[in-house]
Amino acid sequence: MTEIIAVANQKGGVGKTTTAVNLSAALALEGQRVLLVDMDPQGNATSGCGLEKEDLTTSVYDALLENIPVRQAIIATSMKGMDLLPANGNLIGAEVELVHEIGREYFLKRCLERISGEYRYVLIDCPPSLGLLTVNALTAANEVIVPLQCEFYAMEGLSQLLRTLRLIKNSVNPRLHMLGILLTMFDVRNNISHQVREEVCRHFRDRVFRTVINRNVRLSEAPSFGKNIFEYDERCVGALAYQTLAKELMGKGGNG
Amino acid sequence: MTEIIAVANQKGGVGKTTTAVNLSAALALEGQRVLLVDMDPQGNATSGCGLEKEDLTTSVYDALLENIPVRQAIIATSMKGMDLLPANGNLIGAEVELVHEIGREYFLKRCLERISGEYRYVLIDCPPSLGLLTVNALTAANEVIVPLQCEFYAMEGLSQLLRTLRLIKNSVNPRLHMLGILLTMFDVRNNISHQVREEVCRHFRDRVFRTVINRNVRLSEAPSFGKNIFEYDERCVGALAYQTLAKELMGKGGNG
Ligand SMILES: Nc1ncnc2c1ncn2[C@@H]1O[C@H](COP(=O)(O)OP(=O)(O)OP(=O)(O)O)[C@@H](O)[C@H]1O
Ligand SMILES: Nc1ncnc2c1ncn2[C@@H]1O[C@H](COP(=O)(O)OP(=O)(O)OP(=O)(O)O)[C@@H](O)[C@H]1O
Ligand SMILES: [Mg+2]
Ligand SMILES: [Mg+2]
Repeated sequence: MTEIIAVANQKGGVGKTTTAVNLSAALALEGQRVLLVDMDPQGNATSGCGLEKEDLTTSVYDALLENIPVRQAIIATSMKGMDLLPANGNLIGAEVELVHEIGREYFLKRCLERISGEYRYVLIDCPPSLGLLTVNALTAANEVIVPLQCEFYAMEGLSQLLRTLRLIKNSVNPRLHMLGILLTMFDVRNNISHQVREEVCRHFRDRVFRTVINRNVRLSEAPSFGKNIFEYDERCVGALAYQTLAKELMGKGGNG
Repeated sequence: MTEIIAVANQKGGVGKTTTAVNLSAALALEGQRVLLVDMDPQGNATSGCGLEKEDLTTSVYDALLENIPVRQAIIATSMKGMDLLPANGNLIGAEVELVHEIGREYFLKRCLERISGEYRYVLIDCPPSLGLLTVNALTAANEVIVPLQCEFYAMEGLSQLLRTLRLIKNSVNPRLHMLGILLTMFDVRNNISHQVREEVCRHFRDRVFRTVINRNVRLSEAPSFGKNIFEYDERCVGALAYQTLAKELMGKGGNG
């Protein structure tokens, strides 16, 4: 059984890419077969895995528009058990090209159906918008993780995102299930962090991951070396947090 | 003469809204007449000015689609000299509705032409994408400020943004001029911040604002009280930084 998980939030800079890359790596370290899909034209998840976007001859763009079989665009990363379906700037074009297609929401779903079964987890990094690329991710996924930065502005976007998840569930993807809200960049010295945590736990109770990702400068340094946090500094606070998250996630899912 | 300035960067969470709100307030404190336009469906600039999005009966959405004259949607803020053209969730619909219109890039430009002359500065807060709302802002503007968070991932998106600015300049808005890159969330203790600053200054030389906005927790606290930084804590590092930026901006522009 393959769990396809979208990492989504239209608010920018909340830790979607950092979560998608490092949770994938942590799951691979736990012996799971993982595919990371980069659905953001910025291609941050691709460079976070150490790949140069300019060197790519194929990407998720080609697989989406069915120019090539998806397997051809998938590459192995430096992490054993973790593969990547990379993105580059071409992906911007996909949003415009897909908008006139019939069944425009299902292109990624169709793409991933061809390879599901080969991976235990597929994580999809989404761009900061609720456009067609994110809708494709939410249609292909059976679960969603919502990273939430512990800041005031980030709280504001939550109700809009939850409305979109309900719309998707009632239309193109009835099996879509929110796995949980993940608090990120939590700073123990900062009042706002504590206020956001209290408010989120009050409203969402058991739909909040117990694991909280603290602000940790090592997490923002790692991608500049093209490494995930375990390759960069496996004993730091950030690495332990994503390791704990991986264990919590595995505990939530089926044991398939 | 009205200077219309888009605050844009498709990378999320880099300080676009924080800059648009607090630079507008700083310019108003310098005695300028300022209009802040919220072009992000998240409506963060609107709540950063202390307004409840749910209470709005009209918004930039209605003015864009010409349901009402733009003056009717503009409201005064608690800051003397600073008005707001607010946004709410309806704005998500505009992106879809405009895509099939002829001259879809010019809707905001047409809207602002009716009121230009009444303001010395118009600042437009953009969403974290290069979709039609941002394209409308870049078509209506004569200048662009690009906030850049001092982090690795934020650097990656810069070349894509500059390509888009060139495309806009060569097509729908020949007078578009980049005022400068604004370094935000600079943390003196963090190596990455210094590396990003060196690299940006080397590549962009005089197209980087001398003013740097340091990371300052007061800037992230202010919006939770519905206040700009000058109403919340006028002596803090964040307030002084945006005051300095306003003076630098006024020095760059014509004395019109
Ligand atoms: N826990 C953390 N501690 C410190 N820095 C972090 C943490 N998580 C993420 N960052 C840094 O914060 C910035 C924003 O994170 P990231 O790019 O992962 O967010 P995002 O939601 O993917 O952004 P976008 O909306 O642009 O896709 C990055 O520079 C990243 O390195
Ligand atoms: N200089 C700063 N110091 C500390 N916190 C800051 C600073 N500038 C912005 N912030 C905080 O960082 C977060 C991101 O900033 P902001 O929302 O302004 O970015 P944005 O680019 O508008 O995001 P989006 O891409 O979602 O529109 C906010 O919670 C804000 O309060
Ligand atoms: Mg990202
Ligand atoms: Mg914003």
